[in-house]
Amino acid sequence: MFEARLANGNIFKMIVESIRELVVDVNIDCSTEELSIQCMDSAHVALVSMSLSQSAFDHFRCDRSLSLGLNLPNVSKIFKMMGRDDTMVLKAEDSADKLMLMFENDKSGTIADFELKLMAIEAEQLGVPDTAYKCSISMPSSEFQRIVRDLQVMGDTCKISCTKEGLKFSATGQIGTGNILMRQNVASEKEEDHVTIDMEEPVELNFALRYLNFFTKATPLSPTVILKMSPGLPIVIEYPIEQLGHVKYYLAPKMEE
Amino acid sequence: CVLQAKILTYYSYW
Repeated sequence: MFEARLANGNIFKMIVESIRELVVDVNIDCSTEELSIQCMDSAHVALVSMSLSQSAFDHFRCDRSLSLGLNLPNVSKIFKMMGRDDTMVLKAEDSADKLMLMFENDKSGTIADFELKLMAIEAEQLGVPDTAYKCSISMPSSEFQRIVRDLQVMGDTCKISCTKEGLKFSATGQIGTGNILMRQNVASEKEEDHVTIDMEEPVELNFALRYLNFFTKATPLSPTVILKMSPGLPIVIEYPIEQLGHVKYYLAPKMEE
Repeated sequence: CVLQAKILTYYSYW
């Protein structure tokens, strides 16, 4: 038996929104500790990893580990019917071929329930080693979203370089070149406005802007985004969900041929 | 020419 009740159901809706443009069918893995997702996009260029701890839930029961195979476009349609302040309840039997979803609202007294057919999805689980990255940058997620959105008008590829000068995003195309430099900034009283750059050695990597823009769909989940880079390795773009979990994206760099 | 690498190149299957 799996049963989970999330007072702020909107968190789960935002998680679905943060990955649905990258993957279509996905397994949500349920264990006694957490709900988690690991999946690649269809082009095998990016990897998404999500974790939401059982402590995020008001009630969490998972008698044995199970995978809920879901079609995200369908899940997203159902979540469109969830109110902003709704509580979400998920239920599945151990041998389940369906997932029960309930959206409850105490104020309006409404309870919506849905039964969603589950699918058997063959999962390609990748082992991501724990890596010490050469650069780690924390910045406001809204600022990152604005930069990668704006740079799309210049070209398809974004060069991200971290030097002692700061973090620079560059894009070149037919109309010319654009550079946006972020310097370390810890002046603001609000910690979420800080830009912190932790650099062991300079790193410069190229990435597809299209993917960086997909990742910013997670912006509503977190005021802060953490970027981690090492030469020749995929970038890690992490959106922490309070102290309760995260959505992490791994994107392989573009390489000069 | 800039080629998009694949994530599979970097991480191994469990």
